[in-house]
Amino acid sequence: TSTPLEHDEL
Amino acid sequence: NIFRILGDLSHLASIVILLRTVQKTQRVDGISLKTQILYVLVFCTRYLDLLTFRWKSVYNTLMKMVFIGASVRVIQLIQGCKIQNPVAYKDMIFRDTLQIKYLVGPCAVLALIFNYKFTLLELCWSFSLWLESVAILPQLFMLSRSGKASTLTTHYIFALGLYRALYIPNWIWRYYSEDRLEKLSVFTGLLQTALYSDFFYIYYKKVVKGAGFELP
Repeated sequence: TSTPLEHDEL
Repeated sequence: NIFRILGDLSHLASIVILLRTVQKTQRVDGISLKTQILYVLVFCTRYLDLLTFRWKSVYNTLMKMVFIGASVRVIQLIQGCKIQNPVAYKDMIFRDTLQIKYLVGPCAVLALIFNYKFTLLELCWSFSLWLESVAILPQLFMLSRSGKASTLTTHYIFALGLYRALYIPNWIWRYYSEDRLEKLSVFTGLLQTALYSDFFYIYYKKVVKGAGFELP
C-alpha cells in the first residue's frame, strides 16, 4: 500500500 | 465516493449553520472564538497547495477556497458581535478559557516528528491535520464548563463531528479500491472522531430524544 504525497482530500 | 462527498457536505453544512445563525441573530453565546481561529489556521496551513497551482479538480479547489473564506467570515461575524452585542461577546471571551498555545505547540512538534517529507508544504499539511483533530477542544471545554449549549452549538458540533466520522469509511473504501492509505490522515482523523464520541453520545440522548442539552 502506498502512502501518497498528493493530498487530494479536504 | 459517497462517504467523502457526504463528509465534505456535512463539513460545509456545519460552517453554513454557524455563519447563518450568527449573521441572523448576532449572537455568539456558546461559540468558542478560539476554536474558530484555530480552524482558520487549519485551513490556511492545509490548503497552501492552492498557491502551487497544481490543482486537483474544480471541486477540490473550489471547496478549499470556500472553507478558507467561510472560516474567515465566521471570525469577522463574531468580531461584528463585539459592537452589536458587547455583553454576549464579553461573556463568550470570558468563558473561552482554554489556552491556544497548549494546542498549537504540541501540534507543531508532532508535525515535525510525523510527516511524509521535511518540506514546508508537507510540514504545514501535517500540522494542519494535528491541529484540526484538537481544534474543537476549546469549544468542547467551554461546553463542559457551562454545562449548557444552544441548539446552534450542538447542531454545529454534530455536523462537524459527522464530517470526520464519514471520512473513516471513506478511508476504508479508498484502501480497498485505490490501495491508498494515508496514515497521518487516518490517525488524526480517528483521534478527532474519538474526541467527538462523548459529545455524540450526549447529543443523541438529549437532542435527538428531545429535552435540552446538558452535560453532566
